[in-house]
Amino acid sequence: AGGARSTDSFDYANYHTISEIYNFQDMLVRENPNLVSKIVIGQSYEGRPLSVLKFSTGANRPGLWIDTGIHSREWVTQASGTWFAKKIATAYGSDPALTAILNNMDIFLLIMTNPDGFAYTQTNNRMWRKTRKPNPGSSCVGVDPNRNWDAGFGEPGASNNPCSETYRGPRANSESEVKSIVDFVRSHGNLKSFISIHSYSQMLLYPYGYTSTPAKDQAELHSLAKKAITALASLYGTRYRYGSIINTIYQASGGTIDWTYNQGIKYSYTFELRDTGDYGFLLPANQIIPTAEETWLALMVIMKHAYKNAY
Amino acid sequence: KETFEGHQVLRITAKDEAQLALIKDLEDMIHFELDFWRGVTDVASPVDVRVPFHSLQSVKVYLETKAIEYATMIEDLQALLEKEQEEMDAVAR
Repeated sequence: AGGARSTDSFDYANYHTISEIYNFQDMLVRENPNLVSKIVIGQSYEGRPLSVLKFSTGANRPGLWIDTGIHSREWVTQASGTWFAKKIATAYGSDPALTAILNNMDIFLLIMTNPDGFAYTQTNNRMWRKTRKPNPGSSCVGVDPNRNWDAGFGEPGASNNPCSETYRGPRANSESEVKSIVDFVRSHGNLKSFISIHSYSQMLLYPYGYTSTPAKDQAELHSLAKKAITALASLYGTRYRYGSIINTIYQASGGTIDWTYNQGIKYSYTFELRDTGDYGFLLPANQIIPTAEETWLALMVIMKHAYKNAY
Repeated sequence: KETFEGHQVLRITAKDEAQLALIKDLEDMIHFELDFWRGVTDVASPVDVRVPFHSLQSVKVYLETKAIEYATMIEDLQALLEKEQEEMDAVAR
């Protein structure tokens, strides 16, 4: 992968092609056969695998979910996901908190959530955000996969125009990239947290986006978010805002974590990673590791809380 | 391959709710073909928007006539993309 023969020599401080990231995943599985496996939960419109890395030390455990890259142009998220994967594999057995989590729960990590979009950003249009399925009757391609979930689908906060960056699609779950996760979440049935990672604008958000009605666990989600961003800021001082999606950004319908929360996954959060480089989606590669490191601290706060507060 | 020659990314800062509403109006001006990187939220948060070359003058005039502050966050998007690509190629080598 990018010349790397092992995940130790993989260059985490640079952006990589889709095949390099797929190779990285396979190497990590090969190097850690007793901890890491790869589950293909579906395929993208163009036939690419949706491969989830499963970190597990036992059977029938509750799970913690992390995904990166659902908006393909947010490259720092896929790059951070790669770093997280290596971190989980190396910290198991040495970091007591992570070890305790993995001795009782599984972690599922989907690095390449929108592979067609990611491939397209690398070959045709660096600024591509959506999926790549054609829209009948329109010359515009793709759906915003963060408006395609069955939570307030079609309500204000998404577009019905296929040419819009926030096009919601013809119906909820119309995108295989979304439907595959939906099917996995339902069939697993025991996910305790679901963290979807975006960039940029430095926010940690919880449901809801489609309604101003507070989530019934809002008080707990709010205080946990505060703890998480405090941990994040402890490393480099990166300041995050936090709150519900609708109160912190704007009304957004059909969003990922609104659906997961409505499925009963209490600790549903979405991140907007850092923009310290002031270049938006073109976050310089030297920002990847600092971004991943600080985000990891926040992820650990959420995962530890989900582990210690069984429900 | 889609290129972005002459596209700029503007960081727009509203000083009150009225200006925020005027910035939000930009979202509906489809002919400008704007790409909101960071959407309109509240007065405390800047709005980042990619503006194609053909709309640059109109958008800047719109902002200036409404006395809305903005700064150019990315002067030439394509130049930055090429730099990023060069870095990736160098790493691959």
